[in-house]
Amino acid sequence: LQEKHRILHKLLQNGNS
Amino acid sequence: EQLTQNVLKSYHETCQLRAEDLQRRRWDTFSREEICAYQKKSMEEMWQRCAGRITEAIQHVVEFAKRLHGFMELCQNDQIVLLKAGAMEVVLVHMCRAFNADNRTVFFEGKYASAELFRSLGRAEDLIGSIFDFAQSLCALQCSEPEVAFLSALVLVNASRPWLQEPVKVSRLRRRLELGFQLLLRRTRREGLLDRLPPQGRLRALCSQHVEQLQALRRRHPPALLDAFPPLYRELFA
Repeated sequence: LQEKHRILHKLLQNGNS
Repeated sequence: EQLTQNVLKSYHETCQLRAEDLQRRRWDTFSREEICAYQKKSMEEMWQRCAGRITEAIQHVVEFAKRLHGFMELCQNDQIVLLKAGAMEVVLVHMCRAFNADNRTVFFEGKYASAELFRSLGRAEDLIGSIFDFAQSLCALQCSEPEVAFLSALVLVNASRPWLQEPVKVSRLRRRLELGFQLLLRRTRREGLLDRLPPQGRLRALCSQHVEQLQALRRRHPPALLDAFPPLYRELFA
């Protein structure tokens, strides 16, 4: 699922912005 | 109490538009000329614009989720499942804050817009009507900001979403949120709100309708159409 949702995954991985 | 404070803080920190600003501008509507200009846009351009605004709103929902106590402790699969299924539903709940039920207009690109402004979306007009009806029904409940904050968290943290790997963990977090919400409602003497909320299926139906309309658009246009849509929007809905 992470593979198919790279952008969402990246947003979740980034610190609070 | 701690959880309530966290939900409210997360909501205020990630709110796209402040309630006071939305209230202050609720009679700032598009002029006839501006409405005509929107109506003259091509269906493709109007879809892209709406997709852009939806994506901006969804980015705020992701930030809200990240700040919610317990959300980032869920496994990555479940974080994605909950956001993929719930982000658009949360955006629709938030829309009641940006909706003026007195003249059926919604805040869009800087001013309040009636449904007719979205005419160039073509067959998606029915969808716009359904979304406006939903916003109108939610507005009638006159939810406070803390109530909208809890409703957003509860729409998001839903243990019945398909493909969750750890539904028990999601369920536990949801239970805590429900308790916090009940305490808030008791304190503000608003317990009756729970019985008046629109059924969950209504939000789900609106989201399905949105995806169906997008699929219909894709069938009628070359695949390159979606290239101009925001990547996050494509990832979630296409």
